[in-house]
Amino acid sequence: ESKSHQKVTLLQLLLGHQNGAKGN
Amino acid sequence: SAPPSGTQLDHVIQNIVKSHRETCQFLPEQLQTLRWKIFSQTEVEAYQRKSTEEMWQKCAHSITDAIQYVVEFAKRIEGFMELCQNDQIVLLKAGSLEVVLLRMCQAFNPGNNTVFFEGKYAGPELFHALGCEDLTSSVFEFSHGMCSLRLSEPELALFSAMVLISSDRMWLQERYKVEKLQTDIQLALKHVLQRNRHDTVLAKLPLKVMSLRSLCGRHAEKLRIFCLTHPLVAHSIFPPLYKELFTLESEHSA
Repeated sequence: ESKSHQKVTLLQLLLGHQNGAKGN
Repeated sequence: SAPPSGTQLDHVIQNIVKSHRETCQFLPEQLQTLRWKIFSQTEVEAYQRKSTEEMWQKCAHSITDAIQYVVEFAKRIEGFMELCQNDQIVLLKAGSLEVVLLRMCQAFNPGNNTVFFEGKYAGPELFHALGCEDLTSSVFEFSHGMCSLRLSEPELALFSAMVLISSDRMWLQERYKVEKLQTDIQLALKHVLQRNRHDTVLAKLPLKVMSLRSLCGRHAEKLRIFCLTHPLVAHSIFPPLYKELFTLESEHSA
């Protein structure tokens, strides 16, 4: 399930998650 | 777990109202002073003569700008950043446009059915070139309906937070955490509505939530059709964040 969201890099950046998804 | 105390509810209210206020793209009092700025007939016709692609591009930019403020709103809601990263993304992907549509009622003038767009107030006819008359009029009707609820700014802030922190979104991993946060926000909203002697509105909010979901579903469908009918330009005219949020993954990576 989480794989479908791993490419959402811009949203991750806006949220301040510079390193991308970690184990979620 | 135990329901929040009065003090805790007051804290939730203060935090969400402050977060909303700090992340409003346009302050309501500013918009109020701009209501006299309405597009002239000549300007409306110029928008109507634009190509479908150009008008979609303009609206996508407008939506994307507004969404960035919603992301900031979410980040400031206490508890949101404590959710796992997957759930933060799930909630924003599913709910950011809903919050934009909710916030639109602050930029809407029900007196003449116009909304603030590119510096002036525009009626639904200005968006003719989009080729989505039905969706455009539904969005305007929704704003009209929201305005008729006469929510105060704190009430709108709490309702926006409640819409964003929805525990029934698909793909949530720690649903119980989202549920707890949503319950606290719901209680805070109920508390404010009761305090303002405005609690008859409570019964009307679930219908608004359903309308928001329907409008966002229809936006997704219109976008899908636009991408199918304009395959060569669809991926070059939209802002990257808009594509990330709203286009299917296969289309996004294409």
